[in-house]
Amino acid sequence: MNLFRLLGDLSHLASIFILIHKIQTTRSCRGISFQTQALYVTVFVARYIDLFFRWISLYNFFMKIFFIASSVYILYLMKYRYRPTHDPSIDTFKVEYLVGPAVVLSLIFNYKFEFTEILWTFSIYLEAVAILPQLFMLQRTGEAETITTHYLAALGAYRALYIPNWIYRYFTEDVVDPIAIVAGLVQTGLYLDFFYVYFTKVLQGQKFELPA
Amino acid sequence: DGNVIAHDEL
Repeated sequence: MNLFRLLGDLSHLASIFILIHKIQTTRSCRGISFQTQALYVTVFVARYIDLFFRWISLYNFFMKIFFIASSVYILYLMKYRYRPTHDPSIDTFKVEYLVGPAVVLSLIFNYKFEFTEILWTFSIYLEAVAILPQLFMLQRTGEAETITTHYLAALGAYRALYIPNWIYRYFTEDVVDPIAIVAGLVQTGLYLDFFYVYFTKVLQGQKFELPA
Repeated sequence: DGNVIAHDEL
């Protein structure tokens, strides 16, 4: 564990708390892509299936439990509790275009052709692009509530912070994980446009609005 | 398993 990874994980935790807070205080999941949230459940379940056979640490254990539980809870909030506030007509990204390639890529590019190893690889590839339905929705509506942009910023910061973590691990532990690194770079890259608007508008006190 | 990455990240 190093500081970058810890800050990344805390940022990830914060993003989830921000999202739950947004849904509960506004009593609405307006502006949140159900598809992206469903993809995150898929990602966490596929990756953290190793809770059953791999012990890393108490920290790792509780974080995994938290990520699975909170992502399922968010789906519940969206699907049942605040269902009327979700508008499927603007959440129309075709998730099969993400899940399909992630399955194929994980079957080709993996460290070992084993079921749980392929599930791990699949979860890494899928996570890299899971934010796309959300960003697509943002693009479509052209605006977002400020709290939603804080959620996205914290989520983007999480993967961005993993990059210095990998550089640090390369020099201190001689560990290189090419699959995680390539996917992580792609994932962080997807946030660049968003970050630009977030820093130049939201953090200057303006509303998040995309140019028409 | 020496040649497989440890997967110790979240």
